[in-house]
Amino acid sequence: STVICVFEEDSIQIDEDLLQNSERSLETLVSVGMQLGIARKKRAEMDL
Amino acid sequence: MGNGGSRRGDSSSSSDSESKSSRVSRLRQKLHDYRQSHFHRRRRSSGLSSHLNSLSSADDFAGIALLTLIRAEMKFKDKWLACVSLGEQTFRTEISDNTDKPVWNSEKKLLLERNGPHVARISIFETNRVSKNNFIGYCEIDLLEFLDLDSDSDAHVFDLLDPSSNDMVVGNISLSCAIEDPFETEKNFARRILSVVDYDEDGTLSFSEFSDLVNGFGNQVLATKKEELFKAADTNGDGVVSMDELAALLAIQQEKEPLINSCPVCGEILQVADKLNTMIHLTLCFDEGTGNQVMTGGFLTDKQASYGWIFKLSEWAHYSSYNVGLKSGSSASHILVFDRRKKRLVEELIDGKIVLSMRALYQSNIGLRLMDKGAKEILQSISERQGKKMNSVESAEDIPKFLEFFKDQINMGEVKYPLQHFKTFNEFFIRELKPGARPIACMEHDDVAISAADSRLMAFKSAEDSLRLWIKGRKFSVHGLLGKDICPNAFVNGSIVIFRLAPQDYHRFHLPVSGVIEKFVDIPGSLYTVNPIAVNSKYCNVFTENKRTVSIISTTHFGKVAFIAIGATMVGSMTFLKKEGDFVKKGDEFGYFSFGG
Repeated sequence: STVICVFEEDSIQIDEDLLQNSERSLETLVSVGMQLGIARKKRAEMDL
Repeated sequence: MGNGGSRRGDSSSSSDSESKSSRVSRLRQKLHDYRQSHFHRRRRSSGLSSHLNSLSSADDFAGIALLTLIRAEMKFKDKWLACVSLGEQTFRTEISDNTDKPVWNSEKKLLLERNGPHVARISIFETNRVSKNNFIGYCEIDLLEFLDLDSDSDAHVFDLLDPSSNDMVVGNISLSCAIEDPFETEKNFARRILSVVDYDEDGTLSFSEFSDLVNGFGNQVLATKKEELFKAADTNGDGVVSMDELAALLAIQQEKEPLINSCPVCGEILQVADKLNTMIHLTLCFDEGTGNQVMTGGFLTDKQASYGWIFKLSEWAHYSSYNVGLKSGSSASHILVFDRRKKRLVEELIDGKIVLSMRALYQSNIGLRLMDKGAKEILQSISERQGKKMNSVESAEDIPKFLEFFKDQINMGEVKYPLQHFKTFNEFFIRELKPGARPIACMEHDDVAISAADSRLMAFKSAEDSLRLWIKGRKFSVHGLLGKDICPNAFVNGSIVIFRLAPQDYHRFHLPVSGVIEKFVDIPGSLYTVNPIAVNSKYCNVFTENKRTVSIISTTHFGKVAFIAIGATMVGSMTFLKKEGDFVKKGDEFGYFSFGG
């Protein structure tokens, strides 16, 4: 079974390690509750 | 530190702790000294501006650790081998004699980086079968904590735990770990590369030997330039380059105009700006296959390293970074996944027969045409029958066998109810966990999204990326995934995260974000497998053809989030614990998958 989450464009900054593994076609073993990403709005505030 | 816990090494004499600073603090001091000397050297050689680079690379460096697996004490006699896994690397020892006290004395240099993996897993296998080894015990050791132990002795003893029951000790292993002085690393490196081209073994390099060395590092400098470099290196003017002169040249030249562009052992292109890590890379590469009882490397996981005769075929297997995950074609017999918590690769084996049948069905046009001619109905029927069977009282008898099969992957200690609580297999399959078993990241911050399931995850910035890198079904689209009852506009090029649950996983899914549930839409469909073999098939469109339920969650920080639960072969039943209009908090239980159609 599988769950897919689709976020609106530019709404989330997914954690870099997850993106990097996926770019290598490598799945990442995760558990419920681990951080997935941060809202882009928040990210922009932090960058400022 | 790790799970071994029972540090029984000779650490008793700690009376003069003042004089006996920890090895890590000594290492830190060495690194400090190293940085200071490097800084002054750089000021002399290339001006102040370049030293920042050096400091940054030195800051990233923790050191080379020499790990030695000395011996073990097991509870029965056998021929034993041990594997060490750290990050994406696994090494194995030789196989011991038939004994209950195997001695290996095998050592391996491992690179410890500040933010890199530092928990080593030691796995012990018995090897009395021809092609299959049995995993008997393991321990996990945080090497940075190990190095921090104050002790007169470098060797420590750790309990080996039974993979099927974390409380049971099946033996112990004695090992040591030491950090190499960065100065020593630099010196050893110069000595090692000198020996590679020092054909007459006189401990110095003539011009022709020096010239070969420069070529070996992938540097295409002109002959006149080589002469110039050689003269610069030969500071005492005796016509040859000594080890010290070579070390000095490499240190200075690598900053000005790097000599070392690629590793002569593995061919990897080296980062020009990162001299320190270049030196470490080459040191570790040159170290392969030499030294005292050095462990064999080139493996990705401990399972791979423990294979019997098969290991001979894969001993030097090399995986480029782009095919490390799913193996395609005839090699599709296992899937490698990266364990985020432990920062290392683990191997998910698929039964060979299943692989063949999945490939036949999902990776060929003919297979899919067969699927159209009735196989879909068969999959539906199998799933419904499986549902009935798994809801029967008799099915509870399968639970112990299931636990045995996945003995190192299911932790019963975190399950809410004891085993006898489950009256059917399906009840066990949808087991709940104890409160707090899954900590929620940044619980008070709704602008941080979390993982929705214990799973193997793929994440892509856009649908386009997901198609380029993972989902190969020709008909996949976000529109198709969401179905015709949901307006797809906001999601069309949004980020996609795929959580794949394996049979042994905790099968409840949780909310990744906080918000209000706007709606649920059930979409009927097939029950193809969601295994990567099918997802990676251009002929199969599992995500857009399988039975699924789409829910839309309206959030403050992420806008709308589409949450799609997709049924699969045999596990086609989805139950939701929330309803439309509910306010939900990230981490809340959202529903579960169970056996059935």
